[in-house]
Amino acid sequence: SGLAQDVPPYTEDCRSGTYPPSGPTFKGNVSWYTVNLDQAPQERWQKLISEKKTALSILIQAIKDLATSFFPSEKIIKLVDTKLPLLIGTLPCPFGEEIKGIADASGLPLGEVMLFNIFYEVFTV
Amino acid sequence: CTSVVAEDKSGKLYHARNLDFGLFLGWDVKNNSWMVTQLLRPLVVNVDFQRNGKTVFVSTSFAGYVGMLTGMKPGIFSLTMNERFSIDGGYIGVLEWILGKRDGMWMSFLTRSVLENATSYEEAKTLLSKTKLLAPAYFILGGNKSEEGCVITRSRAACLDIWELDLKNGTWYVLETNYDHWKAPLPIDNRRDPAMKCMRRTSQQNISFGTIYDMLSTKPVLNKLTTYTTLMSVSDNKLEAYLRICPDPCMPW
Repeated sequence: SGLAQDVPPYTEDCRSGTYPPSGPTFKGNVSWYTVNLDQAPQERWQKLISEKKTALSILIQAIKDLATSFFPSEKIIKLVDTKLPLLIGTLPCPFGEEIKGIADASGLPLGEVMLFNIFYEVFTV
Repeated sequence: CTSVVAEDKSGKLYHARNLDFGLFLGWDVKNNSWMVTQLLRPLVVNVDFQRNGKTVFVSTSFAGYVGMLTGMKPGIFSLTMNERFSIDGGYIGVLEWILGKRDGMWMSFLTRSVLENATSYEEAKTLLSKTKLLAPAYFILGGNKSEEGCVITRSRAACLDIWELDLKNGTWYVLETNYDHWKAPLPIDNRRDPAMKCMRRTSQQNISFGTIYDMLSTKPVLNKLTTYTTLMSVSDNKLEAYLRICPDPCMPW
């Protein structure tokens, strides 16, 4: 059994009638995009990224700010920007090429896009 | 995260998930929410991956992220991944990769590869349970036939357990959060029991997109880390995804 979660209002009785989604816990629908796997890996994400590059750069800037608050010298950011791109060729095909294409389309540094893509492995500690 | 595969009385399979991410990655005081979670929401997209003009698989993903955490191969299988925390975590795998030991697979690249290339539930199960990984993970896999549903618990090197649907013994759903199903969850992060309580209360005969969405909307299954909810039905070729938010009062995880 839980501790904090056994205490209302952090827990609640099973909800009903929430579908179709609406109300305060529904933030919106998710848009559909098509990725054509017949295209070269570097080109596949261009259309999607052209629409989402502002949101992507805001997220990556926030992660950089967070890292800088822990390591104020900015050495960690320099390491990501200069050393991570050296590993791009070691990623299995087609992922390295797709990440390069996303970095090109978004105008973000390759190392920072690569970090976003390996976030899971880094944060399972 | 919370993922579930459930079978209704007619043998139809449903697969759904809440994706929770961003714990300890900055707190936005103004909006009373996790900063990264909030910034991830505008990046959530549904993607239809096509070859020769035909759908190969569909997924709910983040723009800029080429791996997959949630996806479905229409008519064949559905797949979600939940984070598994371990001392022998992914950072060791990343260090090994940097040092040149590259026999493991990046987790989200494996899920993408399975969605793209596997042609059956069994093939997907084999690939997800046997491929060496850089990080531990839970893979939640659903198929299109009765009892095709399982939770695969993975360490980096081995498959620790496969927990499968078993109707004869009353297991009509499998539900995974972020803890090994044979162990108790962390007392301050018990989403499993509230979720299972709602599943039992719903009962097998009433399971549907609507009742599963109800369960995933119940606090603390829905919490401040919840970014999106995806509902999938392989046999109906349906994937629906919704952005989520948990207004106060709400558990931070």
